[in-house]
Order: sequence, then structure tokens, then C-alpha cells
Amino acid sequence: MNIFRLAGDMTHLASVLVLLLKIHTIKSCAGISLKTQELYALVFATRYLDLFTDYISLYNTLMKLIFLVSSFSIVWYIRHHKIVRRSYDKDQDTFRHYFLVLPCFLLALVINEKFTVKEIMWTFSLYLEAVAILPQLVLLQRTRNIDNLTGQYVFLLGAYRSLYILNWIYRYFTEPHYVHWITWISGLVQTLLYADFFYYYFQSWKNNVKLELPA
Amino acid sequence: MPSKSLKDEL
Repeated sequence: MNIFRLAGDMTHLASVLVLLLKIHTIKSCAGISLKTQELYALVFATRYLDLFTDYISLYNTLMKLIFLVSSFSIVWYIRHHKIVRRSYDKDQDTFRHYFLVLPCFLLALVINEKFTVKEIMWTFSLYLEAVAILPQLVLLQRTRNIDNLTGQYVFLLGAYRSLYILNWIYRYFTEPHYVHWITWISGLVQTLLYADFFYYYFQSWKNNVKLELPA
Repeated sequence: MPSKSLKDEL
């Protein structure tokens, strides 16, 4: 475990907790894409299949449980909570996210490190995580006004993946034969997707104006 | 068995 990875995991944890806190306290999910949350729940469900078979460390198991419980409870809140669900804007959140799932699965069947069910599901979760933010970014473009909690949520998500890239670079130089192109490329694609959001987030922060994304 | 080193990440 290196500082980049720990910082990445903590940032990722913070992003999920910010979102849960927002939804739980103000009982609203305005500006949040349910599609992205469903994709993230699927990412964790397919990536943590080894939760009960391979014990790596208490930290690893604990974090996996937290991510699984929080992502599924966010989906539950938006879909079923009697107050929160009313603030879900399904007319705006129209990204056909099923069109993301199939290509990622097919790609995982073709490009993977080993043709086993667990490995393919794990690779699928990597590809899906790279594109899972798209419905949320599209929704932000559409609704244009971003309340600062949602902005912070997306910012923390992007920061977590950027820190993971630093972690991979660090591990590449410090651990012999730590080479995993699939993880690195999908992680890089994911971070690049945030790049333009980061730009506008930073601009709004620098000029101290409300975050606006161009149409 | 895939190398543990990779699967230890979240």
C-alpha cells in the first residue's frame, strides 16, 4: 500500500459518503444520475466477486463492503425512498446506459488477462467503471446548474482515479513485473473523461463563480 | 491463479 493508493481509496470513499450524506440529509437526489449509480453498483458487484473467497486484508475486505453497501443503498434511495425518488429527474437522465454495459462485456470477453469467469467479470468491471460517469456528465451538461455537492462528488471521483494512476506509476517503478496494461489504459480513459469537467470545475473555483458547463 | 499483486487493489 502506498500513499497514492491510500489517498485514492480515501477520496473514493469520500465521494460516496458525500453523495450518501447529500441524499440522506436533504432527502433529494436532484442533479444525480441514477444511471451512473446503477452502473457503479454493477461495477462493485462484478469486481468484488472474490470478497468471500480471497482474503487479502481487513482493510481490503472492509472497503469492499463499504463500497458495495453504499452504492446499492444510493440506488435504493433514488429508486424507492418515498421522498428522494420524487426529486429524481428521469426525463433528463436519459442516457441509455445499457448501451455501455454490452460493449464493455464484449470487450472483456476479447481483451482480458485470463479467460476465466472471475477474470472476465473483473475486467468487465474495469471497463464499465471507465465509462460509468458518462450519464452523470451528460446530466450535468443538460441541467447546467450544478449544486456544489454534486460538483464535489464528481470532482472526488475524478481525483480518486487520478491518484490511482500515480499509484500505478509508483508500483511500476517499485515492484518488479507489476505490469497491467488493461487496468492502466481503462483507468487512463476514465480520468480523461473527467478532464473537461475538471477544467470547468477549476475555472469556477478560481473565478469564484458558480460551476457552469457549456452546453 | 491471477497474481495477488493486482487483485489487492479496490
